[in-house]
Amino acid sequence: EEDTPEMCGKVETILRDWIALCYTPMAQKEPQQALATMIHLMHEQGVLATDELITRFFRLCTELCIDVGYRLLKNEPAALTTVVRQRCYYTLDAFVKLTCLMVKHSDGTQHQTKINLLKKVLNIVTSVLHTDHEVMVYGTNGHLHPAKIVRGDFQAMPYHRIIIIMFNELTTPDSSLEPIAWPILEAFGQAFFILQPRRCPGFAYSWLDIIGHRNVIARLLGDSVDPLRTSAMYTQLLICHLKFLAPFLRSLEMPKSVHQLYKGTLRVLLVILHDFPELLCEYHYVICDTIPPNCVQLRNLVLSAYPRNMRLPDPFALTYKQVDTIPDMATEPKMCLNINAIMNAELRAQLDNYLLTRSSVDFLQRLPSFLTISSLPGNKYNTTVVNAIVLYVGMRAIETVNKKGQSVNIHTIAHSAFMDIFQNLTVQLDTEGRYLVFNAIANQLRYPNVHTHYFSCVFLFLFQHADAPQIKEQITRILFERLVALRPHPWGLLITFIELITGPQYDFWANDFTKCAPEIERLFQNVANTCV
Amino acid sequence: PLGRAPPIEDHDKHLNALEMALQRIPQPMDSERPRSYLPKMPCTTPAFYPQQAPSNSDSMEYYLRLSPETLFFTFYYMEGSRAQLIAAKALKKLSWRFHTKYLMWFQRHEEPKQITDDFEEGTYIYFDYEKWSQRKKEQFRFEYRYLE
Amino acid sequence: LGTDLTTLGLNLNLNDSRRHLYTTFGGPWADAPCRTQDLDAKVPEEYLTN
Repeated sequence: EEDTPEMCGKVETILRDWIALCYTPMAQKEPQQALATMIHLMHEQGVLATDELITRFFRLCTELCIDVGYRLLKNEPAALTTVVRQRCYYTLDAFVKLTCLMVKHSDGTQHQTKINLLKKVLNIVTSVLHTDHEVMVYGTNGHLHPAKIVRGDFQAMPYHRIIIIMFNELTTPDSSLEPIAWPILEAFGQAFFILQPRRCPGFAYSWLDIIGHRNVIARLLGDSVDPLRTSAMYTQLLICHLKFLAPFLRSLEMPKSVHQLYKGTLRVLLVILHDFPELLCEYHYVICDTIPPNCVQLRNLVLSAYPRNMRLPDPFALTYKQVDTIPDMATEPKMCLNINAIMNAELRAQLDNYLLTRSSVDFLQRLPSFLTISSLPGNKYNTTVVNAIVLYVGMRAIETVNKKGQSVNIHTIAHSAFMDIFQNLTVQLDTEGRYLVFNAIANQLRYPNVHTHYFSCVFLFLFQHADAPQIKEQITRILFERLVALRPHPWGLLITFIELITGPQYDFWANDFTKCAPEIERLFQNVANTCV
Repeated sequence: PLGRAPPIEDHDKHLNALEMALQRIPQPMDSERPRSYLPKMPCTTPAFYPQQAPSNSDSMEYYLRLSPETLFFTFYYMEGSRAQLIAAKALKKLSWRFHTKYLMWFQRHEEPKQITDDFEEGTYIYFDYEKWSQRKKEQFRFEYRYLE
Repeated sequence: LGTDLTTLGLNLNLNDSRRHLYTTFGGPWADAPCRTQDLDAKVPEEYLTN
């Protein structure tokens, strides 16, 4: 139903009265009393009579606040930006204050009422934003009331301000909200998810600003009320962001706008790597599944993470024999992943059958078809399926070695159904497919753990037993491009490459590709000098 | 080695939206509490001015090297911030005490002439934030109920 | 070859690696950490003199 002029007038009056009240010293010292005054007024005006009216009230408030923002920001000359923005904040902060007080003090100790109100408001803010975004950015005008002013370009700031100030207000430690601390975070998490860059690209910078805000990081990762759930939520949001960025990075489209967003992403990930490396350790698989194969440094950043209580042995001071004996190299890494759910049931069943019986040669021949999605160069294979097969086979291989009472090394992993899979894919696939398989293997070269150990041995084994020089070259390329990129570098990558170039059994330097061009030869020597 | 990937369906739409949004990238103040008494006014300074705070400026040791007047400025004009907290701690280390009624910092100029359970009396230096200067007050009674 | 991550304005001081970066993180668009005066803190009510 259309908003009646009467309703619009009531809401505007209430909001004006609140703005006049909420900045007074009395209201700042006794906010509950100020709220009581407003609740009385709102009851008198009948805006709280039904759920529908409450929804309408908050929606009209939101739209009024956004309108104020648009009017003020519309013609701002650069010199007055600070003053203009502060004038916007005056109205926006008042609205947020009213909302937060209503959430905090609604219905006594009925926590569900508080959460329902918060969800309602966030729903309203996100849908107003979305509609505004559709109109302002894309020019569609599905539902906007014709009487609304024509605003011009989309202004993210009012929404950004409402969301972050509301988040700060409702997640500050407060005894009245402590019982619903997690539902509050969950509600905001839902709102962030709805506003993700793929849905509202015009809001992308504000969105990353929110996700990367120190208070958001603090509440979800730092002093979290429910670390398991909040870290999963935060990872999901990171993945949403990477999914937006990925196509630009993959297609090498880096205008200033994308470059700025990428740089901001690096900053946020660097903070996570420094302060919460366990998050990147535990979710590395799903995160790397989102990162395009050509984003070497971004991926290295994720894979370089290691648990804070771990001391990494110096990769330059170890022999591979010593690497084999590091106790951590036998430890299963903690992964927040259901290994049985990463590929479809049919493929898994066939894979399991082969790994158990090692009898169906036909399966090995058909395996590439499970990975192929098109004939378009650069896009022939389903990277997610490739990554899944590699990890699944590797984890099953490790299980089998352990069940025999053995430890992982280059001898125990050889000549098995598991190695058949890797060797077969290596030989059967074309360059593009092989690149993806090797990428998937290299994605497991991380901090000392049994996955790092296993997949390091896989690489060394494949290199040593490769019939064709292009296979050795591609293995080298995969490792090398990750090493030649600027820091950080995962520990497992370093020890694997060092072994490859120093182990006499690999005869690395005899390969022509190490001398294919003077620049390449120099580059190899530089990396080798650093490594050895 | 994979070459460029073909653009996705909404690629141009997303890129155009991003390009427009770049003109209005968020400002740090958008997620900060506003300061009505001394609004922040970003100014461009010459490149040879330090562009970042010194790396140890978040420490008590740094604040203890600042003059009392700088500490008073921090206390009164950076309200509700970590800087105000550290400045207050630094002032206390320098034997200043906050009077919660007058909202001013006091320091004994000499040993009090009288000390009871409820107050001490004598000559004090205090920082008058209205006149923005240190002043001396003789025969001042500092009631302990107003001691922060 | 990527970006030199030490030039992104984060204080990656290895000597102080136990301190969390996020507590002073200025956000994805900031070239420097937050200054002490930009960080909110819970202060005694009497300190709110303004």
